[in-house]
Amino acid sequence: APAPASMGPAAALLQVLGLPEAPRSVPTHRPVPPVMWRLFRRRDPQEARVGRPLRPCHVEELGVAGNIVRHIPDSGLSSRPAQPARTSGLCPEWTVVFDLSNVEPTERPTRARLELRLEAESEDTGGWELSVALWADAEHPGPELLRVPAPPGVLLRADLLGTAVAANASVPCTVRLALSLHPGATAACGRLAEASLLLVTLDPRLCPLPRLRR
Amino acid sequence: HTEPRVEVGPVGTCRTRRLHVSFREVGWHRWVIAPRGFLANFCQGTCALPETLRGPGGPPALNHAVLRALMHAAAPTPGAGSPCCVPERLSPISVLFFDNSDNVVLRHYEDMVVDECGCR
Repeated sequence: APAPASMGPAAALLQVLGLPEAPRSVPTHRPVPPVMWRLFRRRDPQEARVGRPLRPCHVEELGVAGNIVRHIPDSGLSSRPAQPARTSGLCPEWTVVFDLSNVEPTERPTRARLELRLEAESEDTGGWELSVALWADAEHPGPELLRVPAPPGVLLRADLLGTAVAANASVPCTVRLALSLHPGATAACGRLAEASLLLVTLDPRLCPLPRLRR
Repeated sequence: HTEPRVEVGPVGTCRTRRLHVSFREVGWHRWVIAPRGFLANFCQGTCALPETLRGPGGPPALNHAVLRALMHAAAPTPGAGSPCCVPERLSPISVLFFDNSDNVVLRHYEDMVVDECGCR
């Protein structure tokens, strides 16, 4: 789309590239998650030449259509205490928040993978059961999305497409989830060490139409 | 980092020239994680006959370009010169970067690298 005439050349160029503004200097130099490096290297022309040709607008490693992949950290993780207050006899509950405001309205989600890692507070912890619900408010949790066994130290992955993030529609500005841990036989609790969302979207404006050779 | 530009004399036949885009030089290195740059390349050269009519292996020239080159050779007209040397085949790149919300984003961009030039 042509950029407005009032824009400077750099801003106009960035808009053509699908970036409304130049990202400022990086707020925190957080490490690049391994999955993002893997996806990037898969797309690297040097490595792509070795294997099969890559399909445009397709994320092979995740097996879905898409041309934008975002690794979105839980925006509440840094402000949350490492040992949250717990109600008597129960493990703590967490609210995780994912800021999706940078996603353009034209983008359609094709994968929304929640990634969580819980760490044990003591060595004899065998694991827990984790339930994930949409966050409604502090007193009235929303509907439960999933309930899964959660061993300590293992990266848990759950697809939220069709539940917390609607398919074939614009993504919401934020996704808020309530996590609660149900202790196993040892009754020892754990702490939430990592929470992120891997969001794959397809922006049809960036997908080329098949070209016909003359 | 481009090839040295030919300022005097014939530019040569239309073909792909090397152009390396460095994200540091354009000031994007603070938020672009990878790659640090890429070979974007560009097209430069004349599209006069017989170069406009490519042999086997090269991209086929547009009929319009051939006739325009013929017309230009036969009766040069000011303002309507020979065909233009432009990208014929391009390939994509992927860019890994931080956005303003500290998200790590991988974006796939089509048509970023000129692989082949032709006369149009």
